[in-house]
Amino acid sequence: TLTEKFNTVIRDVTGKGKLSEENIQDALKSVKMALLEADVNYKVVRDFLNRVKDRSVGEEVHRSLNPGQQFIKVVQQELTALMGGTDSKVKLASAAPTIIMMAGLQGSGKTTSVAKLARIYKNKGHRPLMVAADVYRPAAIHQLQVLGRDLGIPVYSSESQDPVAICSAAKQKAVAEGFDLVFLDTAGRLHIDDNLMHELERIKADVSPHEILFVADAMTGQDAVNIAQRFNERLEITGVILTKLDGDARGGAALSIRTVTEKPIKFVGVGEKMDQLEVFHPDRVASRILG
Amino acid sequence: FSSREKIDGAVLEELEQILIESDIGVQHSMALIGKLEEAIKTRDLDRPALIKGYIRNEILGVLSADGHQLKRPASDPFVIMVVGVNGVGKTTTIGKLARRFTQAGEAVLLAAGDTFRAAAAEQLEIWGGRVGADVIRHQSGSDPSAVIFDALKAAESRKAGVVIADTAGRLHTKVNLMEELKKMKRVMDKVIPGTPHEVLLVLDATTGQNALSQARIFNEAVGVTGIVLTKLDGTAKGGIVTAIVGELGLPVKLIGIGEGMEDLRDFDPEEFVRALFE
Ligand SMILES: Nc1nc2c(ncn2[C@@H]2O[C@H](COP(=O)(O)OP(=O)(O)OP(=O)(O)O)[C@@H](O)[C@H]2O)c(=O)[nH]1
Ligand SMILES: Nc1nc2c(ncn2[C@@H]2O[C@H](COP(=O)(O)OP(=O)(O)OP(=O)(O)O)[C@@H](O)[C@H]2O)c(=O)[nH]1
Ligand SMILES: [Mg+2]
Ligand SMILES: [Mg+2]
Repeated sequence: TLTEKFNTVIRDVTGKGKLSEENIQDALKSVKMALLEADVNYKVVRDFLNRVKDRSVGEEVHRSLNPGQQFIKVVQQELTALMGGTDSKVKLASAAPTIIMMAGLQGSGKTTSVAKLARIYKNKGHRPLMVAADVYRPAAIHQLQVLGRDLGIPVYSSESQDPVAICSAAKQKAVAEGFDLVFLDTAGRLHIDDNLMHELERIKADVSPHEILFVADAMTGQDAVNIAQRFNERLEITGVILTKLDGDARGGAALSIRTVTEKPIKFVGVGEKMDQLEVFHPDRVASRILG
Repeated sequence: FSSREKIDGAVLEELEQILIESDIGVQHSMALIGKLEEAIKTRDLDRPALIKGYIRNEILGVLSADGHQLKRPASDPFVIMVVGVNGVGKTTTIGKLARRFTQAGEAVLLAAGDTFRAAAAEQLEIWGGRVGADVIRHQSGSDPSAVIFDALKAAESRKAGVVIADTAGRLHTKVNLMEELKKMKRVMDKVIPGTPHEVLLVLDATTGQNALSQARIFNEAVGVTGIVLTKLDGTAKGGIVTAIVGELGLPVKLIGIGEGMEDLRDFDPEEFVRALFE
């Protein structure tokens, strides 16, 4: 584990007045390995290491008798700071309804997360409406309807083949019938599919969502940076939901996505059941990434 | 690579970045670079341009190992079980694969073995309708092994050529779900000895090094006979299959390159390696 590797570093570094560049070299290499093995993006790792190095070199260690431990603290602090705070609240609009749009790649967990999130707000006393705007995937609308029926949350769907029209009509229904939260479930799409990315832009332009949540799979590899960047560039996402954290993926994608978008990770999916969506804890995910 | 005069640390670091960014994985990238460093010492690898060729050949050598084709038994039905973690593209792949057989005039039966996820059976039924395959399904929440049992019985009585069993997505770390998968496989073998003839593990090309754990654990549980790598129409390279083939000997048989019924291809190692370095 990284802790074991750091303990070797501690032995080598203890007793020296300041952390010198040479001392840090091996320690940085262990951090690099840990982060890359956690699927953090290569360039994100390089930038992170430079930051840690700048902070550690010459850091006063004679006050603390344990320079190695000080180095570990620097790494953990930098990582946790990068992961962001617990800003997990969905921004409720001053005038209802609050519109929350989910977006992301195919299979990332959008439909499941829409239902989980709507359930949280229903339990807080809100009146959510879920919108089945995925007209492409076979039985996608049916999937959301089943979840809505199980949770006792209404689902809006229509015969329309135009997701923009569906979202627009859903907003009108919400206003007319007093729903205060509208969750838009959109079809999975590639960040490089210009037509489908433009479709999301058109939905955004039409209904002006208050939150645009990028839903990403925690086991995503190096491409997480590229994917998140594209979604953010085109939509200006307001937050991220990281799914399938109940597996054993280290979740380095979280650091990559956070670094490139600078948007908060608001929730994490920790299972397939409807009660398995939690608030994001940066320190927990940070130590998971470090291994 | 630039046309530098010799192979130095900078060139190797550049190579390390290319390998890791293609999701080949840290361990495997280090191993490849280690081999390269040996080759540099003992062979005539003195120019950076030759490095790329060396690495490409190493990877191609691993990926070109035998066994890319689906192994079909002498007598029908040919039974294929499709497994993998959540959302990777199992159900969609089954639709595409079924079409290959129905287009060749075969009778194909699809078993809706995902009895857990909302609208899973309905999703498979729509695919069945699209490609001309019958679907055997039970109510949501029923025992998936019972669906498999019925599907194989139906295949025998209807003299179906191919049976493809869909299963619910499950994380490999969930012991009880992996046990359920083992049970489904035992049920198949009971009804028709020797089945399933193929156990295809579906992996998402955007997945990082966790794909190696997935492959390892699914293989230990049910014996994977082939890999389907989906979503290669995205920008992820899926390099982790190099480690999977190299370490576990599991052949990549098919790739998914889109959401339509025609978006399935046989795995082509040459094409794959070329795309890795693009
Ligand atoms: N284990 C686990 N599975 C999850 C989680 N979130 C979603 N899933 C599963 O992941 C699979 C895909 O979920 P969906 O909600 O259909 O994903 P999607 O993004 O809507 O997919 P598309 O609409 O096709 O793009 C399903 O099997 C879900 O049950 C999670 O946090 N943990
Ligand atoms: N772009 C692209 N999308 C794909 C590919 N294969 C599947 N998909 C999409 O990925 C999403 C998930 O596909 P499914 O077939 O439902 O995946 P699954 O593994 O059966 O999911 P679960 O049963 O929930 O575990 C759907 O939106 C599919 O259209 C592919 O090769 N390329
Ligand atoms: Mg969906
Ligand atoms: Mg499925």
